[in-house]
Amino acid sequence: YALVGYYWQKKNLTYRIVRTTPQLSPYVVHDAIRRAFNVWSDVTPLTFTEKFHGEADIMIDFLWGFHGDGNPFDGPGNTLAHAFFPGPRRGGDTHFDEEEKWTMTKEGANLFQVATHEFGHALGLGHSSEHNTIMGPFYRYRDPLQLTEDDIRGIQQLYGAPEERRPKQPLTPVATQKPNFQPNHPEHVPNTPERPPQRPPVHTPDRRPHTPNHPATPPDTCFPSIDAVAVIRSELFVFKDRHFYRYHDKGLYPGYPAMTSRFWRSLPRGTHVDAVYERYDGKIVFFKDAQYWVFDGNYLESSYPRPIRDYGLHVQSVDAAFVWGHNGKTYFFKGNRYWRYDDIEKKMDRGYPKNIDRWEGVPNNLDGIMQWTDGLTYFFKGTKYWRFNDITMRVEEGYPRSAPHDWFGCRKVLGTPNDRD
Amino acid sequence: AASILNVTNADLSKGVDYLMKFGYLKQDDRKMRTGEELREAIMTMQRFGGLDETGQLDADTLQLMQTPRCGVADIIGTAETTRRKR
Repeated sequence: YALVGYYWQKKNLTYRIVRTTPQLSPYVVHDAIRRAFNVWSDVTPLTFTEKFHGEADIMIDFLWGFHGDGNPFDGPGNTLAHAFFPGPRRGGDTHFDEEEKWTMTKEGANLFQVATHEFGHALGLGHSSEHNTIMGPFYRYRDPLQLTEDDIRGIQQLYGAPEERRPKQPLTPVATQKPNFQPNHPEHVPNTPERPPQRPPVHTPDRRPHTPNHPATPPDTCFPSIDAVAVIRSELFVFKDRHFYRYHDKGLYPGYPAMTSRFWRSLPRGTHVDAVYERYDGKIVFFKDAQYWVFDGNYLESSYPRPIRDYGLHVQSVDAAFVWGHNGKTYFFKGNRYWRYDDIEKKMDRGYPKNIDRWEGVPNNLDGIMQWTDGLTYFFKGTKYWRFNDITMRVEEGYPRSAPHDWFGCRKVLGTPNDRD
Repeated sequence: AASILNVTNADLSKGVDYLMKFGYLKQDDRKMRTGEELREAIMTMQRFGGLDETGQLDADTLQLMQTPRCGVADIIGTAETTRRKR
């Protein structure tokens, strides 16, 4: 690793995304940036807080060509991004070349992965000559992205190892944290393995091998309907009755389903949730009847639950909630109406509720809505789901399709008279 | 230098530009640069790229120079310092 001689003399840093790229939804950009900072905060005592106004320690922008810092971008290919080493004014600032093809996949330039590298510079690391490190100068898509020993030694040379603190980001199964966990306890899910669920890897959900101790009979995921769906830390979470199902890109994590109220304690026991969404700041918000709960990871924030009228929602419950990446606003659906809420300004937008028919092709009385990591919006009701095109503002052709088959790992195509056979 | 490194003048020129841009070579007068300095710069760049350190602007090395990368210099204190002086 290489240290450049500059580092931040404080541990709590702020960042601000000045502009996002139109190639990705704002939600996806904010999520990618937040996760990239998490990679470094996981191995140091540093914290990163997003600001939405004014100056921040690390100003992040998408720019092209000559952009006033003496280090012009060169168009598509070659140079993808650069960052300034820690210091006042421009120090820490991170620029992405708008003319690259930014993605969240292995095609083009993966924003999360490039950002992780650039933030290494913004924290004081130079390029490592050690091959395969995150801080190597050449872009290479990694699946999954993980810091190497060289990267960790470098950053910890500057800031030290993480202090003992309440975990903020990881979503850890409660069972792994409870030494007195009793797998045969009646509250435990019937089809969970005989061993406590193992801790899923943080931020590396997509290459976890199935454990040999996993029971041979997989859980039934052919849901006739779901209660709520959410994308949390870029993973799919499905809520059904008292349980939730957590998916990586190859299917359900071992050890799931798990009981929702055992993972997010303080939620009402033995019941379902109405809606769940991940807020812009990474907090997870649950709705049940006329109340809502805000969690930091799986820790309840103080003073919750609160009434949903805080949101300006004068209804007894909501059907679904999600953040629409198209504009970063939070939407609530109930029956044939929907509301638009500004989570940053903390106020309901004027003129709402409106009729759901503005979302052309989307049915009433939805079960759940989520924006997937592909930047597209998906609506769920019963066994069906609809993919929505944010540009044409209508459901895409070929939808609805079978949600259990396409999303939940059910091998049957539901919707036929004998579909439960 | 092109004949020593067995490359075309165009490839040499591109290579030198790249090596200067990312800090492997000082941004001073090209005519004052020795072949040995150039070879050492290429070897250092090859090390960063995980290539065999041949010191030659071979096909793999030229290909590496086309690879998408970070815009921050690899060697801090040469090109950067020179730029500041100017």
